[in-house]
Amino acid sequence: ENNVVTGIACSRDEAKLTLISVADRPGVAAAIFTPLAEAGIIVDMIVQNMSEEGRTDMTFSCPVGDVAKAEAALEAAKARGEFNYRELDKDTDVAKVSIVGVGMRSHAGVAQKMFKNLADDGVNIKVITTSEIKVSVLVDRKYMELTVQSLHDAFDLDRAP
Amino acid sequence: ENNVVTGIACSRDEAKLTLISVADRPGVAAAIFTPLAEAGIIVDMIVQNMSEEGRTDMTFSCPVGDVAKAEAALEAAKARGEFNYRELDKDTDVAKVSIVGVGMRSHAGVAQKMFKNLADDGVNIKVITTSEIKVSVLVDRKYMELTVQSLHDAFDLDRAP
Ligand SMILES: C[C@@H](O)[C@H](N)C(=O)O
Ligand SMILES: C[C@@H](O)[C@H](N)C(=O)O
Repeated sequence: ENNVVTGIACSRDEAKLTLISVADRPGVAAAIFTPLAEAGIIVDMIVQNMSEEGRTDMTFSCPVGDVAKAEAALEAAKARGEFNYRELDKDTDVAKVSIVGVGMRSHAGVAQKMFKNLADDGVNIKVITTSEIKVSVLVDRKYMELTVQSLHDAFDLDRAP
Repeated sequence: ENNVVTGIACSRDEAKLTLISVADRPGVAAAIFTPLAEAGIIVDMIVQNMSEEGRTDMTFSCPVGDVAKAEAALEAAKARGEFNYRELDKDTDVAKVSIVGVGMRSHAGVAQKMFKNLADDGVNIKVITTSEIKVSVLVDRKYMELTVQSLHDAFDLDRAP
């Protein structure tokens, strides 16, 4: 597991926005990202999980500086009836921390090690998303340095090359 | 937008498993992936969105052939009190479809175009996750070929080089 992860990435200038309780019907995701694209919001992460009773939440991240513009664009589209949501949750207190490794054939082992490391530090995971070469989590921003250092140690990344 | 997306990836041999209503406390994600790693389950996607009233869902994908082993490992860990969930939702009828592009600085525009394309084909999006170079969705497996062809057309990828 150790030599599979070759780096830790982090970023603290993103905010997390979640549209709580959107309809799980074709067209809803397109309707949500139309006003965001038109307003020129730079969206990084997009996370949606399975629905329950026909509703689900839609989360995305954008620069902290874009939050007001994103909210205005979404509220205007909602007022025009383009889609509906119960509430827009804005969290500007997040940091994204990722473990990076090209050979992560099975995420289960490296993910478990990453999550266990965060748990041992008492850090709660707000959001998780993965790609072929990364496992990324959103955590409280105050834990970013601690988490990055702790993961460096856990995956033996501190050794000088 | 068009020349930013350079390819469409797809895979139909993954299943989607969702642990519905897990506790949003440090240590829970680590506890869930421990039995999966020990059982040698090859996990590809991991998706968790923000929690509500202290509970959230944990979704992961694994090869269709690993579903029974994954379920047994999770049920055994639950029986041992290592974590709790209300229900394990198993969906073996999914396909993963991704748009790929290195310069996707802002996902909002390309994501909106992808989601609109799926909506126009009447394809419902079950799960969404992104990385720096990809937007990936899980859809009903029966729509995989249609979706891949439709996205090729939408992003002008069919032109001979
Ligand atoms: C929630 C949203 O993703 C919806 N299922 C859609 O297809 O647009
Ligand atoms: C739900 C799960 O991610 C939990 N928040 C944890 O940190 O383990």
